[in-house]
Amino acid sequence: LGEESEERDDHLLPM
Amino acid sequence: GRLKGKSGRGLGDKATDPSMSEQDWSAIQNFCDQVNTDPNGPTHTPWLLAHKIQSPQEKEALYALTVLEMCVNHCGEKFHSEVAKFRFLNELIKVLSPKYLGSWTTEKVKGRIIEILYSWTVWFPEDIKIRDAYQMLKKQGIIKQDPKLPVDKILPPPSPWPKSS
Repeated sequence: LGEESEERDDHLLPM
Repeated sequence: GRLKGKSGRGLGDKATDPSMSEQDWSAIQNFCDQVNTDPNGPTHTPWLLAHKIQSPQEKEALYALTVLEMCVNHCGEKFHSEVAKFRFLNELIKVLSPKYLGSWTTEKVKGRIIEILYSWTVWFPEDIKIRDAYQMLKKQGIIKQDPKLPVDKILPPPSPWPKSS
């Protein structure tokens, strides 16, 4: 479950 | 915790020491060995390297980029998966993008990062985030064209260890 939320929060920086 | 050699000095510092005129391959090899031994190595090391890659000292940044490449090739799946997340890739993007650190990063460092990112899109096509980050950098004009990979990068990883001069 921890891993899933980590995935959800993993976003590309606006460039 | 910091990865330390017998001298107590951080192995990461030794492998990226800008006062060295050439890359110290045995220091890098020691560093990779330590990353593989330390249970926290694969999760902490990418951040240690990101910090050095963002160094205002060009040489330190360049050495750290080489260490990063070698670690991706030699430190296993866990290290690789940390580096393949946006969380880490963003640290490289910051060095390239004028929105963040790009305005005061040398072309040499930027060129190396682009080369490394591109080579990862070639060798790890399953890493969608690496591909997405690279494509976005191109779309934004931060990467103008795909770099030509040097001859020693044409072989897929794991790359052989260069001999220390």
